[in-house]
Amino acid sequence: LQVYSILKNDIRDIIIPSDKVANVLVGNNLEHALLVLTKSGYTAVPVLDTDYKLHGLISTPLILDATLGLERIEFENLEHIKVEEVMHRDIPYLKLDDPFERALNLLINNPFLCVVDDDFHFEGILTRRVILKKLAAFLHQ
Amino acid sequence: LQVYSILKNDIRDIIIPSDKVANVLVGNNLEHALLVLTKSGYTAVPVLDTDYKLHGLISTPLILDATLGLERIEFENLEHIKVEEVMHRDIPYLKLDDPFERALNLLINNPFLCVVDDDFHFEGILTRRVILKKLAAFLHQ
Ligand SMILES: Nc1ncnc2c1ncn2[C@@H]1O[C@@H]2COP(=O)(O)O[C@H]3[C@@H](O)[C@H](n4cnc5c(N)ncnc54)O[C@@H]3COP(=O)(O)O[C@H]2[C@H]1O
Ligand SMILES: Nc1ncnc2c1ncn2[C@@H]1O[C@@H]2COP(=O)(O)O[C@H]3[C@@H](O)[C@H](n4cnc5c(N)ncnc54)O[C@@H]3COP(=O)(O)O[C@H]2[C@H]1O
Repeated sequence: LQVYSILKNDIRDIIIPSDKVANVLVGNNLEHALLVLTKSGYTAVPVLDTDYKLHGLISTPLILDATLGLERIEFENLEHIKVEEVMHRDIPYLKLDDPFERALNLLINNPFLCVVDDDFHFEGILTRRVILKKLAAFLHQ
Repeated sequence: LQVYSILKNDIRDIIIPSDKVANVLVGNNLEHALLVLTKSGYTAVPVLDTDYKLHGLISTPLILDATLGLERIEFENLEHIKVEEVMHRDIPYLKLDDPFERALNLLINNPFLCVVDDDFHFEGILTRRVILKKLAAFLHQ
């Protein structure tokens, strides 16, 4: 019986709230986005608009892929390309009342998941680190 | 009783073997390392020597941090800096007969772990994705 309880809990208590999450705006250019990623130390962050709605995800691999020229990496292009041109749009997301089980299944292939409300406003993220910590604690009960 | 069995299994059957793992050499420069990361799509890979011994880990955040100038990102420096100057050396590692429990605890704070033999030769990696897949399957028994 105990095994199932962890799967049914909702994720509300374990998300990192939006004010603690680094992000970029859809209208930013890739040079700015790369600077945010470099300074924050993260390899991917959510992409929002000025109403704090979720639009997608931008990562260093996506940005660097846009700089791959024929022979070398061409960084000069970065200021001329917008985040919305290369960001990953079709990302899975969670609602605050989604169960742990849904988050666990989606985190198999995603390092983190964005959490939104019914108007698609960004609430925060749920990371692999937090879910692994919960699972390790659960298995050591 | 069932809960503990998964923790005691050794990790041998779930690692990604070395021939499937992208890596760079200690003597490579950061421009080459960034190219390997960009083409492979990974954000961090192991650093080896020509004897296939493990020396550390190199990531896009570590490389980009080395390019942060006063005002902007200075990519010209990359070909003049060696991987061994910026790589993360003090990384946790696993042996093939280590238990799942040790891997789970270390993957809380590390996206992947390198696996080595007694001579520190690189055997492969164990990733968060694989361990989450195992845990999800275990909880759905
Ligand atoms: N400043 C820091 N301090 C301590 N540990 C750090 C760290 N930066 C990275 N890590 C460690 O490295 C893992 C991978 O980070 P990454 O940036 O690739 O991948 C991250 C990043 O893309 C995103 N993320 C996490 N926290 C974030 C935040 N506060 N703002 C924006 N994005 C975040 O979620 C992904 C998974 O994060 P998770 O925590 O599971 O896993 C993190 C964490 O264990
Ligand atoms: N080409 C691809 N195809 C499918 N999914 C991909 C992918 N590249 C990345 N991903 C997904 O993104 C996650 C984070 O990748 P990242 O490169 O930041 O972080 C990776 C990377 O640093 C390293 N890694 C994984 N496989 C590798 C390999 N074959 N060679 C070198 N490093 C590898 O281990 C970290 C964790 O990997 P994990 O699989 O848990 O988690 C991966 C995986 O779920």
